[in-house]
Parts: sequence; structure tokens; C-alpha cells
Amino acid sequence: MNAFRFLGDMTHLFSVLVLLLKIYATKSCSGVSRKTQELYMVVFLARYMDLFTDYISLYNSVMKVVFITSSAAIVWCMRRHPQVRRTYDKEQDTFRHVVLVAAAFVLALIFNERFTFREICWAFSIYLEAVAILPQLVLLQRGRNVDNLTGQYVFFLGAYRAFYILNWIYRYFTEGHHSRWISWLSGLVQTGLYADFFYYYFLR
Amino acid sequence: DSEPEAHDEL
Repeated sequence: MNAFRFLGDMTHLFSVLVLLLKIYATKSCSGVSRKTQELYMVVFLARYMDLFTDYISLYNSVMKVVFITSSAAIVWCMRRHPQVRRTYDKEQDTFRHVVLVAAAFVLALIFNERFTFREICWAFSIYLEAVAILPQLVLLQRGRNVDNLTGQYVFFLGAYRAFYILNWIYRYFTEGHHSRWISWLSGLVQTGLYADFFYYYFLR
Repeated sequence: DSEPEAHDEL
């Protein structure tokens, strides 16, 4: 594993934990899109279906479990925690996220490495991850002031994707590893969405 | 043609 991949994983982990701790410590999820969080939970569940079938390393398995449980904890807090759920901006968080799920699913059925359950789940998770931040970006644009922590959360998520692209470039030249074109294309779209957000974020 | 390799990234 190269440094870019590791930094990518760490910024990703950090973004999720920062958000969970923020919600838990302040007992508030104001400014956080529950729809985006639900999409991420679906992303992790679909992608890490291979947890029991393909063993890569202890590191990979532990990280997969951490991502699934921490995203589920965020969603649980926003839906069920007696104090946190009252701070959810339901009227502002109106993005039709089901549309994204349906579109990602149809894309995965058409464009996949192979027409198998594993590969369709994987492609679906990659497509959905690329656009999962959209409800959060819409919510941020509606709010007057972007909360520092929410801004940092989006920043770390963007950094994660950027590091992953560097990791693919590095692997391409050192290992001759051809990351699948599905990840390249989706990763670029995803990073572009974040770059766009930060362009306006820093302008303000 | 063989089954695609397992996904080694997160």
C-alpha cells in the first residue's frame, strides 16, 4: 500500500469520525444532510458485501467494518437519537436521493466489469458514491453560513478522493496496475463536485 | 475469461 492510498483512507476515516463526534458532542446535526449520510451507508453496505467472500488484509477488513458501523451510527443518531433528531433540517434537506440510487443502479446494470452480483454491487457503490454528496452540497448552499465542522467534513471527503486519484496514478506507474476505468471516471466526477464546492466556499 | 480480481481498495 502506498502513502497516497493510506492518506486517502485516513482522510476518509477522519471525515466520517469528525462528523460522528460533532453530532454526538453537540447533540446537533444542524447543517448535515441525512440523505447524504443514508446514501453513504448504502454505498458502504453495497461495496463491502465482499467482506465475507474476498479477504484482502486485516487492515481492509477492519476499515470496512469501521466505515459501515460509523455511517450507520450517524444515520441512527439523525433518525432516532431523542435530542439529535430534533435538530435535523428536514424542510431544507429536500434532495430526491432515491433518484440517485435508481440512476446508479441502472448504470451498474449496464456498465460493470462483469454481470455478477459482486461486480454489479461494486459498480453501483462507485457510481452512488460519486454523487452521494449532492444533497449535502444543496443543503450547504441553502444555509447562510457554512458551519466550520461541516465545511471540514466536506473538505476531508474531497481530500480523500484526490488522494485516491494520486494513488491510482502511482500504482499505474509503479505496479502497472490498471485501476478499473469505472473508478477513474467516477473518481474524477466526484473530485470535480468537491472542487466546485471549494471554489465557491473559498470565494465567500 | 477469468473472474475479475477482488477489489483491494476501500
